[in-house]
Amino acid sequence: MNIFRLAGDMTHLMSIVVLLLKMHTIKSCAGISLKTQELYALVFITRYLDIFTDFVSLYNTVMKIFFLGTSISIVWYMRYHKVVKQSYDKDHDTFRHYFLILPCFLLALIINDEFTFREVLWTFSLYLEAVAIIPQLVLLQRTKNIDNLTGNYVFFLGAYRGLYILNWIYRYFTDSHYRRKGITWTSGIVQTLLYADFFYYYIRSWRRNERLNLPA
Amino acid sequence: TKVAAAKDEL
Repeated sequence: MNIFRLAGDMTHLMSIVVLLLKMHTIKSCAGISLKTQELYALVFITRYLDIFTDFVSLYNTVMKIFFLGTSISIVWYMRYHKVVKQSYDKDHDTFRHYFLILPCFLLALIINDEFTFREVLWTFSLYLEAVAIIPQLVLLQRTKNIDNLTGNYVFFLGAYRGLYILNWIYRYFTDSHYRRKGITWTSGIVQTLLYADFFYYYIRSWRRNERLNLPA
Repeated sequence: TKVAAAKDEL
């Protein structure tokens, strides 16, 4: 494992820790999109179907369990926790997530490495992950006064994507068995580009020491 | 079992 991959995994982990911290200690999910969180839970469930059959490393298995467990519990917090669910901004989180799920599933049926149940769902999870952030970005644009934890959450998530691309580039040149298919490159890059606009405003507000506010 | 390259990532 190279440094980019490890740093990417750690920022991904950090983003989830930040989110759980917000919900568990502050008992708030203000500014967080339930749609995006449900999509991520679906991403992990469909991707890690191999968790009990294909062992890669203890690190991988532990991380998979972590991502599955946390993504499902975040959805639970937002839907059912007595206090947390009250801060959910339902009126602004209106993006229809099945508009993302259906095309991703159709694409996975058409473009995949192997037409098997697990392979199609694994490919589906890659496509869906690429676009799962969209409802969150839409909600951020509609939110006045984005709080620090929400801003940091999206920042860490974007950093994770950027670092994974560096990891792929690194592996492409150093690992002869490693050849990523064009479609996975594409979905990864699409996902990272989605954050570009957010990053611009995040860094600007940080440099000016201002509150993060996205233009409408 | 052998795991495809991209599948060793998260």
